[in-house]
Amino acid sequence: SLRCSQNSNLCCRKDYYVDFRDIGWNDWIIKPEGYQINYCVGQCPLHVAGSPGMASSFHTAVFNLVKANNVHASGHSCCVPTRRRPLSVLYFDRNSNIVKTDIPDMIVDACGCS
Amino acid sequence: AAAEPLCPVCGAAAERRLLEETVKRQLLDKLRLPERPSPGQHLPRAALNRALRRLQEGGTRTAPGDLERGYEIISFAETEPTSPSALGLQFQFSRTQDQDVHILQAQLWLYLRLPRDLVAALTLRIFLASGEGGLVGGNRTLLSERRLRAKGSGWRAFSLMPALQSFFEGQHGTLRLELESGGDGGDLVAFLNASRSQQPFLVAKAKVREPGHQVAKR
Repeated sequence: SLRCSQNSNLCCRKDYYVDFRDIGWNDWIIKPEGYQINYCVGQCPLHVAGSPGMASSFHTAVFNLVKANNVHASGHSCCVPTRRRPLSVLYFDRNSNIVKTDIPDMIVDACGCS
Repeated sequence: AAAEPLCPVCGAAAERRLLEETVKRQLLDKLRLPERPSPGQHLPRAALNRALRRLQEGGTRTAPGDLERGYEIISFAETEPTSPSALGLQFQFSRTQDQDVHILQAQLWLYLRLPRDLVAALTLRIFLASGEGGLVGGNRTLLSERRLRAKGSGWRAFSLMPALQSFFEGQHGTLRLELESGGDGGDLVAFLNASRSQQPFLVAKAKVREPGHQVAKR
């Protein structure tokens, strides 16, 4: 999917990194040092609905539905995550035990129009 | 942002604050923590690194779409000598009631200094103490018994399965173990180095089924 840039307002992935030191959480989160809280933002006019979806056929299917049902042209679809990955965290819990776990679907890797 | 005066820097600051709050809320939700922990005891770095190395040996990765989530836990013991040949270890655990915990592995790591000229054999027994009597008066379940032959100092691992599974299925909170030495090999407390950097610790690997992930009964 697109990474956001200045010259487009289309659906894209905006990257944002939060360092745990900046929020004072590095005393209980041992690893990683920070978290990539990317998010999806931007327009999804109808002609791009369903892209870059899971497969180009998905876009074609959506676009045919739009035409067949004569959906009002000003409609929009939504800019949503289409691929995410887990975040592996090593931290102290409230009993000062050390816990390691993978949190699923925590990092947005790609965005697309629903 | 609308309330902020129209200046680029203010907008960026507002976005930053919003995202930092979102990170905090997301992490606490996903780790199922009511608020951020404040780790009490300061662990010597050497103890932390050693324990983490035990954790590296084979993990419990969570496969995508897995209904159960893998956890690995290291818990350092609070030690309480109850006699020259018996030592109490206490571990603190907390979990939310609706989590279904399945322990895959659990090992107790002890640093023992057995004198090289130790002639007689030393037997080490590990009990799970339960009931209100704590380490002395409550009832006990034998978890492990081993004759220690190798002389010299070093770390030794003792499996705590399958009894630890019953601990996690029942109550949770304080896990009490009692170590007892037998035979005329001498007193356990003298051999077990429970200094800060060689504190006994427990390594457990578990799968946790989150609530709402119950497989529909067909």
